[in-house]
Amino acid sequence: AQECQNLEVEKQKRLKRIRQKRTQLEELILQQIAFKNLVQRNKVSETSSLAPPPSGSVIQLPFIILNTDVRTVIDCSISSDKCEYLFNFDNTFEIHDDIEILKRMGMSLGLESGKCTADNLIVAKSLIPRSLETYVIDIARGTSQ
Amino acid sequence: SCLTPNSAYTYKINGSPSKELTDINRMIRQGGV
Amino acid sequence: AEVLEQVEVLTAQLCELEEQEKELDSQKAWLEQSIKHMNDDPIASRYMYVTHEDICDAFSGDTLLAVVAPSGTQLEVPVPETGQRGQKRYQVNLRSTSAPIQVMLINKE
Repeated sequence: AQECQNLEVEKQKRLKRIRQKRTQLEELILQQIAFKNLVQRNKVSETSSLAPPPSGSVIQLPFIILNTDVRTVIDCSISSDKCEYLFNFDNTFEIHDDIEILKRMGMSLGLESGKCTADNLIVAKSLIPRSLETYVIDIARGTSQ
Repeated sequence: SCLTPNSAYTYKINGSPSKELTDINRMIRQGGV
Repeated sequence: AEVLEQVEVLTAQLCELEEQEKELDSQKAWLEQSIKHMNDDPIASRYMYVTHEDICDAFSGDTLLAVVAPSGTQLEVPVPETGQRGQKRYQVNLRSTSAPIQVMLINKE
């Protein structure tokens, strides 16, 4: 009975670890799809406009975005080598990473919000190896966890 | 998020999970409560 | 007999879970490698950018600071302090040890 109890505890621990690893894997799948979609979109856009966008108008990955209300006063101190910045805000702000922005741009085809259409699911599956297809289908159906 | 000694939240670009930013945003929204 | 049978069932389940976990580990490692390869590939990484318009469309009516920084740049956000007059001060500290950091103000019209 003691061994049975120990095995049951070990099983719950393993199930919890598997759930965490599956969540991390799904996040990586969304990243892979978003990155590939972004590269595809920019290639098509540059091909149709026959020129890369002006360098000052694009933001290269990796980046983060700090957003705050338009009335916020921002005070910024910069070290001479530009390797250290200190921002002071007189209001709240939010910080978002590039993956969050790509999701907001629809680059992960609505998979993260359960709004992936059948056509987009076909596109999503084409961007990842076959061995990961079942994960994408589960994410799209919202059955993953 | 990992708290440094002076109770600051830290995040590494391309190194920390997005969840740490979620924690930071929540802390800021709550005014650091 | 019942407990012994339960032990056998649990042992078999643990073996199956171990296989599941190994597969997840290998899938994760493959994906991390694939994403790293995309970031390191000079051709693909040239197209890994967003436009100011993309950023503005993702947020409504805010002031936006875009921070382009090398991987590993440390961002530190102290718990907000309250000034004498009760106003809160919110701070962000960015520190890079490998290359300069670029910050762009993308303000809404």
